[in-house]
Amino acid sequence: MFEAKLQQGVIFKKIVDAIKDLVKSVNIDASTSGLSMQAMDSAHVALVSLKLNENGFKDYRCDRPITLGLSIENLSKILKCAGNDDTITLQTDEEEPSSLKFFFENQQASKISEFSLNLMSLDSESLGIPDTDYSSVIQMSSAEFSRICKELSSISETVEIETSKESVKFSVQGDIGAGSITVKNNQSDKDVDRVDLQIDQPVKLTFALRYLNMFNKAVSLSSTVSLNMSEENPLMVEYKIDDLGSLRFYLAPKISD
Amino acid sequence: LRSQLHIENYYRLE
Repeated sequence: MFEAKLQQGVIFKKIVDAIKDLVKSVNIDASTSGLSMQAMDSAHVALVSLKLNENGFKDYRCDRPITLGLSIENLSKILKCAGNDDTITLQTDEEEPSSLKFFFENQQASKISEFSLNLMSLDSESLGIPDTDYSSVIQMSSAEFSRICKELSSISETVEIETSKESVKFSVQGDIGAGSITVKNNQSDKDVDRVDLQIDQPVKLTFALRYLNMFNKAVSLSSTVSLNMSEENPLMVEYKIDDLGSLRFYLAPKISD
Repeated sequence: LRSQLHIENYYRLE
């Protein structure tokens, strides 16, 4: 028996919205400790990793580990039928399920919707990501990071991110010209202005803005985002989801030919 | 010119 009930179903809707442009189908692994998912985009440039802890669910039960292979597009179609204030319950009682049941219930418990989503058998292409001590970690407003990426993507396809002890600089160079946005360390009380820089070693890395813009679809999951970088390593962009877990995106850098 | 690397260049398949 597997059953997971989310009090704030809207979080699940937002997670699926955030990844649906990046990945088409995923294996969700359910275990006693919670749900996890890892998937690469079709070009194998980026990777998304989701971890939801059992403690963050209103009810959670998973008697034995199961893998749920599903189409994100089809999942998204079903989740459109859930209201933003609804609870969402995922359920299956089969050992090797061919479908996953969904229950959506509104706050007054006056409306209950029930759906079943056909599951797929997908090759598992899980990558081992070691725990990494990143040499530059930036925590800032997710909305502000999203804005910077969006603005710069009209000038260039790539952005160079350069950190120093005091600031992080986002630079672009395109056909029409060049520019940069520098964000300084700022210990403001307001989330929107706050910028935390933990720089052990400065880094200078270049990334495709198209992917960063896709990651930023997760902006509504968390008011802050953390950018984790080490020289010659993928960027890890993390959105923490309150008590529930985290959504991480990894992006391979671009290198000079 | 810059080349886009693949994520598998960094993390191994499990």
